Amino acid sequence: GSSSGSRPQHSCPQRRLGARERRDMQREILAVLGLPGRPRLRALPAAARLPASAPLFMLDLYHAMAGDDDEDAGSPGRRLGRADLVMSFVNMVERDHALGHHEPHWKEFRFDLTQIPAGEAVTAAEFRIYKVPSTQIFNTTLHISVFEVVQEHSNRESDLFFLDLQTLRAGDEGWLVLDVTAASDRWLLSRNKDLGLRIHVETLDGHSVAPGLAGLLGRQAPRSRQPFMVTFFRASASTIRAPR
Amino acid sequence: AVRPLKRRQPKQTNELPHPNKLPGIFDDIHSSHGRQVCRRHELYVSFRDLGWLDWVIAPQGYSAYYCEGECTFPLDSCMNATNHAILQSLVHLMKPDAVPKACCAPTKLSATSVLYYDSSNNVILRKHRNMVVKACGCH
Repeated sequence: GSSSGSRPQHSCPQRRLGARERRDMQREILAVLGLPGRPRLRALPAAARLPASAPLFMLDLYHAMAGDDDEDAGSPGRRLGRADLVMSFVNMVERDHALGHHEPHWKEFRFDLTQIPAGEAVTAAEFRIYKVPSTQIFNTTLHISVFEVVQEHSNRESDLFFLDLQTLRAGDEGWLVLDVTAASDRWLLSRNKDLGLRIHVETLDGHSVAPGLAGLLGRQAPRSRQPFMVTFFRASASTIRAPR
Repeated sequence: AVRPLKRRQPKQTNELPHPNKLPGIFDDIHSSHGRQVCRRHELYVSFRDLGWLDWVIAPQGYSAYYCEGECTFPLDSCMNATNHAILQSLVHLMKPDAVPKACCAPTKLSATSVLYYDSSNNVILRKHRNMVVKACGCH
């Protein structure tokens, strides 16, 4: 069988696993796969378990990585084969801000990063959001920038840290990939704090545009187009996997 | 200088089989004393059998090869095939004429990748290099 684990062609003697065999086999395979154990999944309503953008993206990555087998050579940096762990974060809260006429519009996404294991070095991190053609703005160039919310204040504007900016047309459609790697230094230090990413959209002459009007989809989008974050890690000495 | 090895009298005849007369992959040849010659086996455990389909997205099961049986030149037959083969490889390097190459030391290790949901329903892709034996000296 190939490393992607598809069913081998030859017929092997098949038999059902006994209860004790199942337990031993599970422990052994969890160790080989380097998994700490079987996660306690939060029960989600069936509709929410439909394939969503992150699993589809990660499945493509899985197949690409399976084909990348044992490929240790190649250019340094974010080559797929070099990542040991890729995490996609979908568990998030979304906030829109468009109160005052003169105040900037923005859309904020908060991610729960508590599941990031210790000892992993971030090699790259992306925030992926889907854009559809705007129905309100036409023939306009837009600047879409993403900031990390470093510190929030009750009496004044939050402290923001600029991460990335992309320029595109109001009528463009597709996945927008924003590089948020620069935020990873801080989040590894305070893992139990949610990561806040704030999206601003402006026209060339500096007018703030509501991200939704610009065609950026949030949590209300179809499940295969909802935003998510992907982080590539390069394992340092991971203690989870005992030497085989 | 290499100290001459104090070798235990091998149980079978002293006459060493020529390396390229080693058994084929699916030959059912039993060595002279009923010991089964090293053969390649496939292990496939379906994750459905383990009840994991609610959290593992891919692959569908765990697949690997392993060797079972003894090399034709057992230095110490109570070792398992792989450890034995590694030891025999070392001895072969020191005395290539007297001791044939080991027949089932792993020669190709492949990575394993697994895609799963964690307890926050994030989707995780984990890859470990050099984890699954894909080929060995005799198969």
